[in-house]
Amino acid sequence: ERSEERHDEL
Amino acid sequence: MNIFRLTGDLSHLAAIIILLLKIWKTRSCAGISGKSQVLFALVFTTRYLDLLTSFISLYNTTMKIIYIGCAYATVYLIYMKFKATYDGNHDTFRVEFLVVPVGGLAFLVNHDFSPLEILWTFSIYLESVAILPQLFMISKTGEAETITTHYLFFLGLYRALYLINWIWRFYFEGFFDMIAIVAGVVQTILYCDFFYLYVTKGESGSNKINPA
Repeated sequence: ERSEERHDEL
Repeated sequence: MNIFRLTGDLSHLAAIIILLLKIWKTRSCAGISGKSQVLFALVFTTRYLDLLTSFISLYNTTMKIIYIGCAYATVYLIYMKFKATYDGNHDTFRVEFLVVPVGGLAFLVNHDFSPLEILWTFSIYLESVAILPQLFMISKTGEAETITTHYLFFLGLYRALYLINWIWRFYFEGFFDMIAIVAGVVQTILYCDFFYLYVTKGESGSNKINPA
């Protein structure tokens, strides 16, 4: 389960 | 950020600008699939909603705004301003056969069952097939203007560079996103046939490619 890590790519 | 991702983003930006300028300068969208451009506008809209919720960097925010702006400007030019030059008879790909399965898959396979994450996943899956109406249109008309082939080349190159970026990030940062990687591989594979024609026809200098 991924953390609420944001998507940092375009 | 690494050189592959930066080059990829610049290649993507180049493709978007090339297309927008081509339509604007020639005041014509002949040979361009409006359906693909609508799908790209949908891809950016669903992927960049986080513009409203999180700030990552000035670069990230600026590029997202440019992408969304250019995408909608291109759709506007095709369906409104230069509507008379839109070749609807050849732009006949059934996009519902893309949007519906992609929408369903986004609900089934995602990292997190939250609205933003499902929309992001939908956007990633949709982008991998969004070029199909354009490639289909070229196969129907049997030719593509040189500038359109440059647009497709940079558009295909951008995700290929992202694949290298993901190898780089896995090796150096231990980061990988299976959903983005699988969709990116599918997306890049769809361009392979075109890349072959672009390189072989490009050498012969013929100003039109004739996909099989």
